Amino acid sequence: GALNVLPESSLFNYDFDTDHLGLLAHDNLLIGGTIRSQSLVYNSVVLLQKGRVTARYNKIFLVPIEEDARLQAGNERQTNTLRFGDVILGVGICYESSFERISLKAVHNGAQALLFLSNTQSPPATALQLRSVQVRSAETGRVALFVGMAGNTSMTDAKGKVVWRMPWASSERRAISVPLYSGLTNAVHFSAQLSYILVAVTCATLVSLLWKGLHRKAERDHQG
Amino acid sequence: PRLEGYLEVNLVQPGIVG
Repeated sequence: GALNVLPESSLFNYDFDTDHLGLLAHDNLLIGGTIRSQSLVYNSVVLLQKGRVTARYNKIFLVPIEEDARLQAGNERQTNTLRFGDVILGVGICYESSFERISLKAVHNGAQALLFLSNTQSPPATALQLRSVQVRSAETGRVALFVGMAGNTSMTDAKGKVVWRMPWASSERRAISVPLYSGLTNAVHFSAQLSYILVAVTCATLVSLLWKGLHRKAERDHQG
Repeated sequence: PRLEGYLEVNLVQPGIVG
């Protein structure tokens, strides 16, 4: 069946264990909310299938103060990919779309499309998040879905261009076919190494300038 | 990147401005 996706939602703050959470859904439902796990409360995305949680991602980059004062951050080493049947989806929650690492890690772990669930309800903030999602889409060569509470819910093509977008404050349910891609873009291939290469080039340049400077000084001292 | 297939998705936007 199709995957039903709802946003990271303030309507669904499940303050109980995931055992009970599963009872809420009998369909293929992907939804975000704050979820307790033992004594810790996370901001999570869960995949519910036939009343069971079959995949879960705990938000790694919590919003400073608002979230990190009361929630537990997900482990940075967990993967942010969820498997749905044969499909691997890369997920991020709310402003995690600002972090390049989120989409790079997902794609390195086989993500065929990206999915960002948000609960942001101000027009400028959702517009900004959508822009970040477009960048994540373009750099990874994946179609990205942005799912919001109040507006800007949208799909990009694999080059980051917004294909369609839901109007602000509209209540909509839309059936779509999401194209799935594999393979790595140059940005994904080289982004990890690029910073090391730039540091190496900078160090080599500094050493060479220092060397030349010392050499010239030695020449001048010799002439003088 | 290569196109490998499609995933059918129902997207829901609640339309709530809080």
